[in-house]
Amino acid sequence: MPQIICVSNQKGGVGKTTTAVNLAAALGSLGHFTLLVDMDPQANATSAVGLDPNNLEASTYDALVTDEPPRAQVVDGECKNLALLPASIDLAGAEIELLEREEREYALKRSLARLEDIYDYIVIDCPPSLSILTINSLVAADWVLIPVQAEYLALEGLSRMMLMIQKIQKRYQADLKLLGIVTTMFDGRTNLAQQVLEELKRAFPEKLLHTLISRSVRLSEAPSFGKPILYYDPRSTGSEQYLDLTREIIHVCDEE
Amino acid sequence: MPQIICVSNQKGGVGKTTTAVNLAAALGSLGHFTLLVDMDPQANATSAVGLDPNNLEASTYDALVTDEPPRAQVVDGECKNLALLPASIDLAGAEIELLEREEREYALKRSLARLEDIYDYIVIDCPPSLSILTINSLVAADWVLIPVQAEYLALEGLSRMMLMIQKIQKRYQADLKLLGIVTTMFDGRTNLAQQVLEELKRAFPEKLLHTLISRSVRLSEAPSFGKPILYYDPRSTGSEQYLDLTREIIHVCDEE
Ligand SMILES: Nc1ncnc2c1ncn2[C@@H]1O[C@H](COP(=O)(O)OP(=O)(O)OP(=O)(O)O)[C@@H](O)[C@H]1O
Ligand SMILES: Nc1ncnc2c1ncn2[C@@H]1O[C@H](COP(=O)(O)OP(=O)(O)OP(=O)(O)O)[C@@H](O)[C@H]1O
Ligand SMILES: [Mg+2]
Ligand SMILES: [Mg+2]
Repeated sequence: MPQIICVSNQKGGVGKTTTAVNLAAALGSLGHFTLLVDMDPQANATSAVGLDPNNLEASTYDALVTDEPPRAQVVDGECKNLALLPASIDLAGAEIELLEREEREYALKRSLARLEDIYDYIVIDCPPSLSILTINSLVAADWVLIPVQAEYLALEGLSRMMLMIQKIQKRYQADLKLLGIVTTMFDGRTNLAQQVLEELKRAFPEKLLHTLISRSVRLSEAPSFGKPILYYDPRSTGSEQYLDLTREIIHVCDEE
Repeated sequence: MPQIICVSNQKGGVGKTTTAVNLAAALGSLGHFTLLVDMDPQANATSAVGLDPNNLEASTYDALVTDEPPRAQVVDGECKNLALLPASIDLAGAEIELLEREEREYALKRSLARLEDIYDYIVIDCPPSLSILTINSLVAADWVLIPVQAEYLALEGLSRMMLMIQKIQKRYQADLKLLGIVTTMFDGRTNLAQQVLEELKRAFPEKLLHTLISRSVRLSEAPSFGKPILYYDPRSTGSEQYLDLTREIIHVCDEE
């Protein structure tokens, strides 16, 4: 059975896609067969691994609203052991369509259950909201990973995210566990970043992951080349930090 | 009649809240009586001007789902000519409640029409989505202002935003006009930012506003003090740039 990790935070622009894509790619490069699922109608994860969201054979939308098993596409080129269930623009329509269905919160969980047992890990990228697409992702997951930018506004929203996770655990998926909080776009030269980090350590001592992801322009360039950082610039800080983060995450998942 | 400006982009973390708050504050400081409307359940604009989203007498939620006129609160302290219609956490519930109503897209427009003619400008901060709350904001507005981070992923989503505006103009509000695109968090030292700026100039020559907002830590510190940049650090680059942007916006609104 694969470990299913949902990368979520309703705060926008905190590094959800960057973390989901680079975690999935690093898991693949370490020899774990990994599926990346793009649940965001923006389809940023899809284009960050080089696929065109407007030109897909099958997508997450199909997996959610039809009875066919999900059809993942192997990510070509250098990426090892990586497959993608891509997002297309009609995924935004799935929100409305799912609202009228029975057990609408379980659509993704049901769909992923139909995948043969070929993956070791499944990583889900979520939109910046607590909508039905995010609820589906949390219900389908074993773990939730929360990226947090080292900024004041991102810190504020964290308690709401925690409330949401508790609600999901009570009503839909008791086994959902918090994998951890990862600090992203960290710029150690600013007081603000240091203060936010101190606050995160104080408020979530057990759950703040040790690996920090620094702000680095190479990370924001990589998506324009359709490649995870590991394959865009293997010697960059971003690449090393996402490999470290991935090893830390494997360790947390294995401990349970 | 007030000029109603909706600040929107479904891409997360591009500076919507920072732009809405500082535009509204700058309009107030230039002598225009301004109402800031927080339509994002994250309530970032509400806390960025020093109010507590968990401790409100009235909110945007009430304005949308009850028949009472909206009750704005004057923003205390140094902010001149600024009032706020704050967001509370139950605004997320309004999404579901509005879906079952007749003419659900017009709830905010109807509500704002009940305000006496006391404001010169109304500025609306939107969530990072194309949900019913964002549609309400676009339908209620005369102008839409789109902040775009000088990053690749933010550029990708712009065409979808334009499609959404066209849809709103056709189906709900023919008078909605694109005020312009404002480049935010610009760091001129990186090639990526220069390339994205070139691309924006090429793709939207008529609509890209001249004023650039640079990346500056003072801007991201200000919300933690509950103050717009104008009152947190009046001599900062951020403060000057948002004043310049505001004058440019007043000029565009007046031209029509
Ligand atoms: N460590 C980093 N250093 C520099 N830039 C980064 C870093 N991580 C992400 N970025 C850039 O910051 C922007 C926001 O990141 P990303 O799109 O991954 O966030 P997100 O949470 O997925 O956004 P959304 O809420 O829209 O889904 C992107 O342009 C990305 O390339
Ligand atoms: N010019 C700037 N320089 C530095 N930091 C900035 C700048 N503008 C905004 N920020 C910071 O970047 C983060 C994202 O900005 P903001 O929250 O305004 O974006 P948003 O589009 O409203 O996000 P969301 O999609 O979650 O609503 C915030 O922490 C903010 O303080
Ligand atoms: Mg994303
Ligand atoms: Mg915002």
